[in-house]
Formats: sequence, C-alpha cells, structure tokens
Amino acid sequence: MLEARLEQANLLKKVVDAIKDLVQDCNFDCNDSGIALQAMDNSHVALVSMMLKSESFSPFRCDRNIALGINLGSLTKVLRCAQNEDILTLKAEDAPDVVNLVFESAETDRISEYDIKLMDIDQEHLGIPETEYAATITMPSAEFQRICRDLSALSESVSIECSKEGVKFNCQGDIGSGSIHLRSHTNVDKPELNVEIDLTEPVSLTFSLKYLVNFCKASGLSNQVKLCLSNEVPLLVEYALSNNSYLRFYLAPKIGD
Amino acid sequence: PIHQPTLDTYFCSR
Repeated sequence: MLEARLEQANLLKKVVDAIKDLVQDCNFDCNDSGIALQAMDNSHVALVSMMLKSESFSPFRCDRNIALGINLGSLTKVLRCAQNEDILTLKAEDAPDVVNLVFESAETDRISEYDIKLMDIDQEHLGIPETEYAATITMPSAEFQRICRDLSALSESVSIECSKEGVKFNCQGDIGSGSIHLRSHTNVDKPELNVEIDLTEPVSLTFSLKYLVNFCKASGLSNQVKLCLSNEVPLLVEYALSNNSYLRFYLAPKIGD
Repeated sequence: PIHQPTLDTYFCSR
C-alpha cells in the first residue's frame, strides 16, 4: 500500500497547477523511492517529468510499485478543497480503484477526506538519454517567465543563443522584433537573483513560446530555473524542489528547412 | 519555414 504524507498541500497543488494544461490523464508511479510522473502533451512536442522523492514526504511508505492513473482535472478539483498549509496524506491500496487524499489543518482539528476514482492509463514510457549539455543557464524563474511572456506578445518562437557574451533571447514577429540579453550576474545579498551561465560550446536553438509560457506556470515552485541546451536536442527546463525532488519539462526545438 | 519535430525523434520508447 501507499501512504505518503506531505507537510504542505501547497507543493502538490503547485505541481499539478503547473502541468495540468500540458497533460490531462497520467500515471503517478509510486515505488519506494517516491512518486514519479512522466507524460507527453498531445502533440508530442513537450514532456513533463516529475519526481517527488520519498524524502519529500514524512512518513513515506510504498511496499510495491503502484501506478495511480489520475485525471489532473479531477485532482485539481479535489486539491482546491485543501488549504495551502494543510497536511496532505495520499493513500492507496496495492491494486487500487481509488486514491484517497486526507487534508488536515494544523491549526484547527478539521480533517477532510476525498477519494478520486482511478483510470487505467496505457502510457508509454520514454527513455531520456543522459546528456552533457553544451550550455546550462541558471536564472531567476520570475525573469524567465517575464522573458517568455514579453516575447510571446510579439512572436510564436524564440531563439535562445548562448555564447561567452551571455545568453540572448530573440524573437521576430509581424509587428517587429525583440531581444533580451543576460550576462552572468552574482548578487551576494539576493542569491535568488543570480544568473549563472555554464558554457562548453556556443548554442543556438529555436523554441515555441506557447510551450515555454506554459512551463513557466511552475515558477512558483522555485526561485530559480535551470535551462539546459545543446544543439539539435530538446531543451530541458528544470525547477528544483527540496530533497532532490524536481519538476522538469522537455521541449523539442524547431528546425529551419 | 520552420518545422516543429516531435520528441519521439529524440527519446526512444521503453
């Protein structure tokens, strides 16, 4: 059986909020290392990969592998019934028909309990090759969100160019063009504002802004976001969570003819 | 014109 207690319901609320517009039905794969989810969007252009390590829960118990097929719309409805600070416990039997969610308020003695019916989801698992990326940019997640939002007003695509000069986000649209240039930056007082660029070779790739704007819904999960790029491979956008848990998005680059 | 390939090109089914 599965029993996983989260100190704050807020974490799961934010994760589900960040991915529910990309993927609708997905398996939450539970085993003794934690709860994982991997799903592609309908167009197979973007992929979500979530890992909530067992250490992110206290306690965490999962005796055998359980796949919880959940509709994220249904999960969103139930998670709205939780206060952000509620303690959240997920429970399921070994061959479950439902997943049980218990929300406990630490301040009052209120305990609420919900069951969500599970679905049989035949989901293909993709092998994501280990990649040594040519460029890794770590930057404030709010800054990345702003760049994507600003440029999406002008164009459908953004080119991300990384060189020893820094990183340049460029777009061309019907009304004109825009570009934002960032350099490495260290703020001793506010390290969450740091921009770190780790480059082994120059990279230039083009991506759909629609998907990037969507990924940025995860900005509330982490102050910083990591962008990993190599020429001709999908972009990795990573929001690190505590205890080595993470929410990652992959996006296939656009290719010019 | 710009072409948008899918991720299936890059990641293999397990």
